[in-house]
Amino acid sequence: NKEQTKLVQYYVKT
Amino acid sequence: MLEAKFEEASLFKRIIDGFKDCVQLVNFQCKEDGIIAQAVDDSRVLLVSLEIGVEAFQEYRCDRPVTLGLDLNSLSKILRCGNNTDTLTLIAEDTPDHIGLVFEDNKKGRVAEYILKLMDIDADFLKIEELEYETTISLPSSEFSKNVRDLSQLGDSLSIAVTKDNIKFSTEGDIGSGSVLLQPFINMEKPQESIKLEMESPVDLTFGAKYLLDIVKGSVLSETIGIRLSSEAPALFQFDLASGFLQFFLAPKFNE
Repeated sequence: NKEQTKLVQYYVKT
Repeated sequence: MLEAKFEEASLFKRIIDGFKDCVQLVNFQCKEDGIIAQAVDDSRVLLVSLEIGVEAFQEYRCDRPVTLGLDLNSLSKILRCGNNTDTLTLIAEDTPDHIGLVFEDNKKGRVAEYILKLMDIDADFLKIEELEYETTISLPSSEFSKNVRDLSQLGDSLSIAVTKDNIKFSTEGDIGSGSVLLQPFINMEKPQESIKLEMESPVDLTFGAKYLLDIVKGSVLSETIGIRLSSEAPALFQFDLASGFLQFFLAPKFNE
């Protein structure tokens, strides 16, 4: 089974 | 003061229809050079980024930057009141608590005015670095929509695998599995029907089907979709406007 990643793992909040 | 006039209300309707089902509260940032908006869906997996350039408007004036916090459900109610061929003018003061929407049918002399209250939306703005993508493909948005809609009936995950020769969409679910293989080709007479593929290294990524079903709604904006994939980053799905774009950044699924 594959796990859904989240955007915050890739992008920085500004 | 913002005054942004679309030659046809249908353009703004299609833009909003293209992403209103995945995000509800969105800050539209209006500046001298056009309007941008960014929003992340509640599950923090899908990011929508919109840019409407000045050339998309018949007339555009924005004296100083202004942020319009819009509830897209409410906005859609008002947009449904206008006819597609009406002109649509968005009007806002410099520090607005509402926005005016004016639909005009010049042939009939019919003018319809609506006021929409603005929301104070506390949303993070995510910084998206310019990424090096390993693969760029472009295909008719109708072809992409069909594959996503067909395959998502079978499974809740959908894989996109690209090699130098082809693009493969596939899924597996409880009732069975399915795949669609596409090969690049150029249609000289109808370039928008071409399938283009540029690849540095093969990629094979898996995405949640429910997010792809949201993304295909952007197909109302463009006959083609551009998809950029990298094994290290969210995928970028892009629909180009005559001036501007609607982008979706989608985080992939990985093996645990």
